[in-house]
Amino acid sequence: LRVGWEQLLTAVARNINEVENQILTRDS
Amino acid sequence: MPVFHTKIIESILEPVAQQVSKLVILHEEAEDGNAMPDLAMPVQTVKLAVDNLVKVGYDTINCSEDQILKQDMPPALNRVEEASMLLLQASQLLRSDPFSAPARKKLIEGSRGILQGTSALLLAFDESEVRKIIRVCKNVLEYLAIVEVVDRMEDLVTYVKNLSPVLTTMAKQVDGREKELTHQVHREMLCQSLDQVKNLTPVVISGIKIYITAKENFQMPQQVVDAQCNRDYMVKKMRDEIHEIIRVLQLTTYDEEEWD
Repeated sequence: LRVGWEQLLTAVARNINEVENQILTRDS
Repeated sequence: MPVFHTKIIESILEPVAQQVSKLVILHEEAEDGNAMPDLAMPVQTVKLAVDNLVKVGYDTINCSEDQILKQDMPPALNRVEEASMLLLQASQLLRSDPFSAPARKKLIEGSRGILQGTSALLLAFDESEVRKIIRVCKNVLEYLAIVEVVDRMEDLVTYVKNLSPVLTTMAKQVDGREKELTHQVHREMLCQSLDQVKNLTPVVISGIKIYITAKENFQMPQQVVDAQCNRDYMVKKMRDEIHEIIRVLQLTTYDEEEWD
């Protein structure tokens, strides 16, 4: 479970960055 | 498990969606209470990412001319921000009590909230992209609507010259969209209609040409009427296919059998 939460939060942060990239790409 | 209708949305959300589902199950199985790790660092990383996303999101809202996008984005951004606060509260609770049950609950709610918020954001953007393609389709429809005023050969030359780039843009954008969809049936429907439009283009132009020739050569009135009917019929067929493209572009439901 320990590794699970850290992995999830890392994935969540990556996911947010990818969404941000999508917005920037489509916006340009 | 949610099903995402475009490849890009699927590639971004699917891994997180899977992990959230897995962790919810793990969490439920771990109700006996194992100590939770200190999650301050990863939560801080998420918060920074969320702060950036919210900033970029509001910049986009301010610059966009798409009223629906401007309306759809703020609730999604709020959802992500609130979820980030839940994660922060969870990590603070865990610092004082690594066994805290409310902290676990907030972690799950926060992770889910971020997934839902980012999903809503991506969908809002995707819908905005679809609206852009539909605008191009409607542009073609507008050109087709003025076919009745094309009654001289020089008009036809101008007409074709103006119609061609709009048709090419539409074909390119619909083709790109088709490749991006995960739903096979919708992809095939778009492909079929686009092929029809491509096949009908020379037929429509030829129909206009025949009508102009009949008119200019003072052929029998019935021949002119027939040529006009044929032209209108071909134009209608093309318009119907473009309306079908517009309809399919807006579909997001899924063929249950296929996904099962």
